Amino acid sequence: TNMIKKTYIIHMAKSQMPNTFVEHQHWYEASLTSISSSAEMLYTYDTVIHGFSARLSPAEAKALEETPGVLAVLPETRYELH
Amino acid sequence: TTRTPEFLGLDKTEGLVPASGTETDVVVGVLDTGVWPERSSFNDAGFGPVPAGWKGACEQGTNFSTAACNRKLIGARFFCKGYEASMGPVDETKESRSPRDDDGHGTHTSSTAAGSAVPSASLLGYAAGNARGMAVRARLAVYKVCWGGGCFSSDILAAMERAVDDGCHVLSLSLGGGMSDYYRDSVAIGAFTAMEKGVLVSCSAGNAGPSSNTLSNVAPWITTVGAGTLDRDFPAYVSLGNRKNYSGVSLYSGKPLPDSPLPFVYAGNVSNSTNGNLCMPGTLIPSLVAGKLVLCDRGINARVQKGYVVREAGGAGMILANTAANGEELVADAHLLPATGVGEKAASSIRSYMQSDPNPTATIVFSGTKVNIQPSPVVAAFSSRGPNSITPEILKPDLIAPGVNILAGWTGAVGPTGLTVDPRRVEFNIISGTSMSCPHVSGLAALLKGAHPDWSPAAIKSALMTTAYDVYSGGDGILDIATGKPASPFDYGAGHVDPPRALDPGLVYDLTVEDYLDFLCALNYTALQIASLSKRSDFKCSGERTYAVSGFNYPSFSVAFTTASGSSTATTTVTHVRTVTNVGPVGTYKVSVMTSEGDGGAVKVVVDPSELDFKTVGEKRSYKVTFTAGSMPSGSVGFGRLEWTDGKHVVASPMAFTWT
Repeated sequence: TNMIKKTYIIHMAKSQMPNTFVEHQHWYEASLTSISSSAEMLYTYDTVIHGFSARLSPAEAKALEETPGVLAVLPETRYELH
Repeated sequence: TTRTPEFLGLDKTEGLVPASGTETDVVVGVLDTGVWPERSSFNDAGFGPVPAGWKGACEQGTNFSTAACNRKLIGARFFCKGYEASMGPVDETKESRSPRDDDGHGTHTSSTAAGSAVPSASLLGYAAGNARGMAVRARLAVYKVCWGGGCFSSDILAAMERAVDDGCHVLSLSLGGGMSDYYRDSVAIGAFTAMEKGVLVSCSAGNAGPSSNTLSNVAPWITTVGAGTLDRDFPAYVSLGNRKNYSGVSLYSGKPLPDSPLPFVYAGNVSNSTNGNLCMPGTLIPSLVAGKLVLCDRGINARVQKGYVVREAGGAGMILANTAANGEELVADAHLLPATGVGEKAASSIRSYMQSDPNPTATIVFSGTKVNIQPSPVVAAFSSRGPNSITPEILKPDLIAPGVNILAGWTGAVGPTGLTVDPRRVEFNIISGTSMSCPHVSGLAALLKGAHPDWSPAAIKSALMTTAYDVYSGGDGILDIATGKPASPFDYGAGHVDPPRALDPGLVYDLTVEDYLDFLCALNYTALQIASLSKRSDFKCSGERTYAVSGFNYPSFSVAFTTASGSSTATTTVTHVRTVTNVGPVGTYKVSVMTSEGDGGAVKVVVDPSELDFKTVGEKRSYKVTFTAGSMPSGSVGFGRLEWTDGKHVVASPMAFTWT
């Protein structure tokens, strides 16, 4: 169960981006690869949130939560038409 | 849509909306199942060039080329990375990996919000008339985020991001995902930034009514829309062998039933299944059904599928019986066989007849489209209800709009029932849901944005809410079809939308981003939670200030009294503060307060000052409302209405009281 990947939405504190990065997307990618070499990024967001969505195992999600600059790691939810 | 423009008085708004220019530069973004761009509702005749600031695109994909867009439909994008990551690749034999709408829902909602005028529209002859969207001159951009397996939050966030960046002014989302705190809800999160950038976000309240505490999309920066009926009906009467007739509704159009009554059976008695009464696939015994009318109970499977099941078993027609869950609410369907839906009371009488007569017979008489049905509107039974379970101090839904039996544009991929076995193709379809009421309000918001380009999303929402009505012209309160009794602000919020009055509200309750941040502080959100929601990672609630939701400048009042334990005489006082901005002529407004009989009458409401004098446009005035209530049993509720009037404008706010 701990290996099954799900989509998570990761909120980042953009103001905490290290000076070594110029583009925030590169920082997001580096944050993701720091916890997994196989994690797949779906979208990066810059207008409605600062962050990205990615496929992660629960263990990877937990590890990402501990990564500097990460505000929240929220599991994806499914919405339905009304 | 047909009929709703007249029902909403849009024909009276012509003089209130600037004749040239502005509205055509308003863009409504619809996040839904995509669009069928060839429909006449997306005709761009009479439209000028695409607004200069528009950054949207018409994305190419399966059965969809960039040429599908025009000066009306100025953007079409699709978002499926999240869907495909969870569900596997989009099955292109069933749905288009493109903005094309293979479902119908998105074409319906987008044409309702801002479709072009189409003469002589109808569904198989029903609801005939000139169809138009609410903001007929606004532009449309569609963002396909919903697929066969649902709508995923990573895609919704991506679409909201693009819609805001593209330059949409209004976003319409007829979808929901249960109840969660705002900082966990992607629609609420996306809507926060949209609001910050001046984009109004209108969302459906949900179809989980008539139970209480069933609302979706309750963030205060979202406009939450419930559903009501129109003054239109599609009667189809059940005529029994005992010569008694019962009213039902139907959109059946086809070969009529024979003149003579047919044998009539209850599905539960002609089935080999324990749930045969529901007419689920494969549960009816053909030899017992052939050539007969079949009574099926509503529930579990789709209403139109029940008709198909009866037809496949050889039945001649179907009567669809509401149960207690639906009460007297009648939802019309374009059934594949002669069929009508009847309310719970009629269903009960019909069942009694079937049990008492050894050889029951019946027929169905279809009567087409009737208008001027009164009373209307009534709150739809399915419309989700308050109180607001996330923030009880914010009254939701905000308002209601037409959402029952709404005619609007439809996909060419499926028939009006949506069943794969339905070979019919129609340009318009009639469907129901808060999905249908939401784009009405989205379009009306675009209308207001066009007339008042400088108004904030909060000001537009305020105008829509404070001018909504909660009584019929005779003075009786709007009814709830679920109970047959007067509805409450937990059902309709501020009331039913009234566009001519919303264009000229007199006063508005405005809100800034800072006000919303203060609201989050009042909810005791942590810095991390506020940062996730607002992108402000350096924002901190001040330790020097006292934050209170009662000071949040919302256009309605929701007051929660806490009864002191062990004391039956204790009184509780709650004070709210509001600030109104004059957007009309100079003048003096006087206040009046009405509280409902019963529990609402137990609340003393004092407004200070009781008069507000405005000498200039844009002037702001604050007032204080003190609510004092005696002890009431926990669970008690009461209601009221606070109105400011200058003799011409009436600026009304609903009040809801709860005791815990």
